Amino acid sequence: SGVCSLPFLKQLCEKIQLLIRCKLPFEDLDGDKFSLYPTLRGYHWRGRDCDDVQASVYPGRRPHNWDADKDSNCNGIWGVDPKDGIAYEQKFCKGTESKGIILLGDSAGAHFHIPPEWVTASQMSVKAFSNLPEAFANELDWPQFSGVTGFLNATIGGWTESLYLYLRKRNRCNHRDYQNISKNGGSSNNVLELVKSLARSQQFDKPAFVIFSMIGNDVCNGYPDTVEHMTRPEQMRTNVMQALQYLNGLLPKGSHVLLTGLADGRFLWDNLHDRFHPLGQLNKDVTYEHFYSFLSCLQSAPCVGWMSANATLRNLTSERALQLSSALKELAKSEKYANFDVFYMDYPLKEVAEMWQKSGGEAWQLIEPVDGFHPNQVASALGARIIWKKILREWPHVLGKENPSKDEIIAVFKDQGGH
Amino acid sequence: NKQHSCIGCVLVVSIIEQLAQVHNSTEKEALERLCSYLPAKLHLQGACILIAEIFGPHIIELIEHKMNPDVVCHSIGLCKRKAGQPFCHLYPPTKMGFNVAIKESERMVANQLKENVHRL
Repeated sequence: SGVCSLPFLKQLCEKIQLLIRCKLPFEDLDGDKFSLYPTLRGYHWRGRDCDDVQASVYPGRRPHNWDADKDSNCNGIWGVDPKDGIAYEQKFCKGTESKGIILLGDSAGAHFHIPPEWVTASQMSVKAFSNLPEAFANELDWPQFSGVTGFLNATIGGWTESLYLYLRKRNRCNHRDYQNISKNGGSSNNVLELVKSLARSQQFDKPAFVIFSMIGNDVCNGYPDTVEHMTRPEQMRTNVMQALQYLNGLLPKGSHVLLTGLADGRFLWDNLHDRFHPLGQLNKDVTYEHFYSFLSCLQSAPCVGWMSANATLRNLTSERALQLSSALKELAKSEKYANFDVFYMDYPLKEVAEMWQKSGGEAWQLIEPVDGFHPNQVASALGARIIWKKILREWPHVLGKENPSKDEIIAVFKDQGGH
Repeated sequence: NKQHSCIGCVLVVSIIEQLAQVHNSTEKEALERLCSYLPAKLHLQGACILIAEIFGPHIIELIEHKMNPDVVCHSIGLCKRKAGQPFCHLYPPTKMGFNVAIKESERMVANQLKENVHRL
């Protein structure tokens, strides 16, 4: 606050504070909420803008004049086929039910990750810290590798597999149409604020597939009397209904919303408590039980309920999480909206663990090693695969048809301008 | 906030201690090594060097006297015990116990350091 009171920094500080609060890109000349810059809520978070001067050009827009002259929706498909004079966008994308994918999520959705080599003496080097500025500028999140909107090859172990990449593979007209509207600490209590940074126009844009995935913060907090601060089922219902009402006024007709339930965080203690934390690996002196207890003592634990040695408290936390998931399930069944349909599915943590164990892995390898709390890169990737298969099996219309011109698009437009 | 200062301190002191152990070096060299790893971008390396100038000598002295990171961070005031609350600690208690270890450490570090911490 001292620095920001200096006259020449005041404006800049105000802009940064506003953008951090609003979860909008720092660099966005035309104000269309899409950016040419990767971090600071840029294209690591939502599809890269292909013209940051014209506010009418951005990913997800319905093409203007079939993009005969320019790529108005940044999907890399534009121009006219000289053989028949038909615009490529018309030829390849018309009637293919192309759509964008949008995540309303928490730190798990944004893919919170602290590289273990930052805290492990034997692995430290200049190279290990080379990604530190980028990670800071992304709030220690890595949405570019995440399970819903990931699009870059993972550089933090594991691999990238995401619903966006699946959707893009199904229909290349969806290229760059993703938004990761997530934040660390995201929950049903602050989703209404968060959803306001979502960029979609009923008038000009394509429909979207929105995933509401807040997997823990409604039962997770750092208070010693943690249960008292958990969201109650009726409050959850009210919060999510308000967000859905808002979405109904924002999303184009033909959109879809998927609500996912909360995770069962007993997985954390069960699989980690007696293992060594990266800080304790050298001298075998700090286990996750110690680490959890230290954070809880400081009232800085992200989740006292599940990061606790008290089995009764862990069970109570899971019980509340189950009640909140049931509220979402009920809501998906009972509520109808004009511009989208609503579905519910459980957060597939159990299925992820089973899939990983079948391939020879162990459950603890699915948890972020430094914070001992979040799903890691492997869990995110496997989660995406499981969710994709479930949607394909149960609600295939949500994903749109497979584009028959897929190979032709690749042949003509190659990587479609990349990401 | 205060809690995050405490977590950050315990983390950094642990790393200095372990870097010295892994590279069989002094704690001073370990601290210099840690700063050298950080990128110059966003003044991260500069900030590390500045913090090392302020806290380094005291942290090194305490580590050399076999004080663990919890004790070091309580001694230099970055971790604080609230009245009626237990000491928050990451590492198992030392043989002499936290109270004695912290009192002894506090004697070792000059009052000037606390002023520096407060000012920072």
